[in-house]
Amino acid sequence: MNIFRFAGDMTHLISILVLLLKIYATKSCSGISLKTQELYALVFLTRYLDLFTDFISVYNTIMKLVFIASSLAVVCCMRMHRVVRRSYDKDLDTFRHYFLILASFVLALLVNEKFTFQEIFWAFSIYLEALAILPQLVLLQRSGNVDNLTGQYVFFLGAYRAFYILNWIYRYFTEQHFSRWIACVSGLVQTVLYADFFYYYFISWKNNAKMQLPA
Amino acid sequence: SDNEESHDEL
Repeated sequence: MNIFRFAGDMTHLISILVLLLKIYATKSCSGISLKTQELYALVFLTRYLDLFTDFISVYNTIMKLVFIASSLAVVCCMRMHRVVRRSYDKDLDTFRHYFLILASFVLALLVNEKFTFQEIFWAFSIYLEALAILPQLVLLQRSGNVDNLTGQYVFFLGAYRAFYILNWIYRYFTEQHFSRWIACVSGLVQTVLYADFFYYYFISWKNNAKMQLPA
Repeated sequence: SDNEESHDEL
């Protein structure tokens, strides 16, 4: 464990807490893409298949449980909660995310570390995570204005993978046999996808203005 | 790339 990875995990945790705060505090999920939340639940469920077979550390196990539980909680809340679900931007959240699932699965069958059930689903979860934010970014683009908590949610979500890139660089230079090309390349793509969002987020922060994405 | 036995990252 290194400081970059720990910072990344904590930033990821913060992003989830900000999302839960937004939904419970405002009793609204406007501006949040249910499709992105469903993709994230799928990412965690397929990545942590080794939850009960490979024990890495208490920290690792607890964080896996937190990520799985929180992502499922958000999806259930957005689908079931009678107040929250009314504020879901159903007609704006129309990204065809099934294509992202299909593309990630096909790529995982072709590019993986080992052609085993667990490794294919691990690679699938890595590729899907890189693409999972797309419905959310499209939704924000369409809705134009980004409320503070949603903006902070997406910002922390993007920042966490940027910390992981620093973690991979650090591990590459400090560990002999470190080669996580699948995670590195996918994490790079993931962070780049946030680039334009980061740009407009920074502009709005600098001008101390409400964040506007060009329609 | 050599196969990691298990993925220690989240």
